[in-house]
Amino acid sequence: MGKIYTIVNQKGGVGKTTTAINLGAYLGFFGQKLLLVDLDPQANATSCLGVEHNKINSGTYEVLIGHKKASEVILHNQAFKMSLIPSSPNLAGAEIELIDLEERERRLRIGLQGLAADYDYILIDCPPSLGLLTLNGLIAAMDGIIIPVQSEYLALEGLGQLTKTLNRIQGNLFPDLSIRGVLLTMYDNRTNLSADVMAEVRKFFPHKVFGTFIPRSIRLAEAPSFGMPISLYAPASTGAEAYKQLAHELLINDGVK
Amino acid sequence: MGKIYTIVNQKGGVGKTTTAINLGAYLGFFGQKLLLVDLDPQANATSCLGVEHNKINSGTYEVLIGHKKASEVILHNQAFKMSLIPSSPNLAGAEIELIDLEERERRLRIGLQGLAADYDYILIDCPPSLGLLTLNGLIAAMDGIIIPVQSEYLALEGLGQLTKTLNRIQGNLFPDLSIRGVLLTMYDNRTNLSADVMAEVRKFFPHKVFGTFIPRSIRLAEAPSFGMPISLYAPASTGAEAYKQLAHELLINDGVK
Ligand SMILES: Nc1ncnc2c1ncn2[C@@H]1O[C@H](COP(=O)(O)OP(=O)(O)OP(=O)(O)O)[C@@H](O)[C@H]1O
Ligand SMILES: Nc1ncnc2c1ncn2[C@@H]1O[C@H](COP(=O)(O)OP(=O)(O)OP(=O)(O)O)[C@@H](O)[C@H]1O
Ligand SMILES: [Mg+2]
Ligand SMILES: [Mg+2]
Repeated sequence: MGKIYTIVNQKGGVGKTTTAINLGAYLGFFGQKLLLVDLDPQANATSCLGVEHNKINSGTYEVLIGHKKASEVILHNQAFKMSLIPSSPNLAGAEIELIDLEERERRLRIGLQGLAADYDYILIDCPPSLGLLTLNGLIAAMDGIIIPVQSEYLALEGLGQLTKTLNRIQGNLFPDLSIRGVLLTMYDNRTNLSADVMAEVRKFFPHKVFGTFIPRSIRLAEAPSFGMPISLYAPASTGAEAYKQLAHELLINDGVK
Repeated sequence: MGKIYTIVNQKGGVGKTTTAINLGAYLGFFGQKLLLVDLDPQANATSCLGVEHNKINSGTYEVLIGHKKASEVILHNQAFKMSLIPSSPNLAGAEIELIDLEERERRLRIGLQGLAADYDYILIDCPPSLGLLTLNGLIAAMDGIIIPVQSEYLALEGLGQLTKTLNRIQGNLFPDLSIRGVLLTMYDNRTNLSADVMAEVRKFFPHKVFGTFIPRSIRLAEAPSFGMPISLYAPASTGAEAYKQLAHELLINDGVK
């Protein structure tokens, strides 16, 4: 059975989408069958893979609402060795529409059931909030969550709120919800700030912080404008090397490599 | 009457809080009486001013729900020449609680009525979403909104969704809603990416982009950990100069200077 990891942090701009795309791409690079689920109405993961989200007829929204099966909306990209359940603008309305539906926080989990047999890894990219969309992402995280933390002070502030939310979910909706790992992103070794934040994060999440951290690398910010992952856009960059190393670390610890 | 500007962009991590704090600080520096409203459950603006949001008894949440008057929850800081309506953790629950309340999208606008007579400027910091909290921020923006746009590709993607939301609001809830200005942030002149994004943003928002743009400056990311605005933490830094220039540009165009 394939592993399902959800990438989550309600703090904005910490590298959730960048991690989903590029960790995903290197899992594909190492021969893993990979599915990405774009759960963010901004549809950044969808556009990072060169897909025009305004032209999407069906995707994550239709799966959540129950109009389509997940297998009916998956897009495949051979060049990137990745498959995608795309986001679309109507996903923005899903938060409100989900409120009145049965099993409103389990819709994604139910929608992805069965797919884990077809893929080695499923990564879910979340919006920067703790609403019903992110809640669906958390309940679907069968093998745990990956928390990107920007190596800056303000990113520390939100970790308390995130762990409170996780504890609440573990208390009733999903007792087995676990943290697969915490990833430090946009690490800048020219300042003490990043090193200080890393030390704080390691204290806050003992034994959970990935050995690999992602340096600030302009190539990672450029790749989305070319609609491709870093593994194809700039494979020799420090950003690419770091995500490759992260994929390697994940595969080793998952017992796959 | 003082001016009320709301700082908004659903894209995460684009510099909304950094702009609210530091534009605010320099408006105070230029002798303007300034009030900051923290409408984000993350309470980043509150902690940037050295206030422990876990110790806050009443703030924005109480004003929205109607338990307190705005004047009863304002904190004053002489050293920073700023006043603040702080956020607190219970604000996270407000999105759901507001749904069933009367005038649910006008609660902040109503709560701030009368305060515009006591302040020269009121700046409202929003969370990275387009839910009921941000909607309250938009309806309260009596003199317009300020849109920070990170000088990176993914930040462009969200502008379409933001303008669609603005058009919808102008269509019914708040016909006079206007864009006061678009601010380019984290501009990095070592790459073409920032220049390309700036050109796109000027095309997208003709005549609306501030002449001043904010460079990427590590001092801006360090200041929050000291609980003070850049004007006190590192007044000679490029980040401080830029926000000082922005305050100056705003005051000139508002006819105050
Ligand atoms: N390691 C890095 N080095 C340089 N730039 C990066 C890095 N990681 C991400 N970025 C850039 O920083 C910005 C924010 O990253 P990204 O959009 O992935 O964050 P996010 O958490 O998904 O944001 P949101 O909260 O809006 O969903 C983007 O412009 C991205 O290209
Ligand atoms: N010009 C700049 N140069 C360097 N760092 C910056 C700059 N502006 C903001 N930052 C840093 O970038 C991060 C994101 O900024 P900030 O938190 O202000 O964005 P935001 O839009 O308010 O985020 P959110 O969407 O989570 O509310 C913070 O760590 C901040 O300190
Ligand atoms: Mg994202
Ligand atoms: Mg903010």
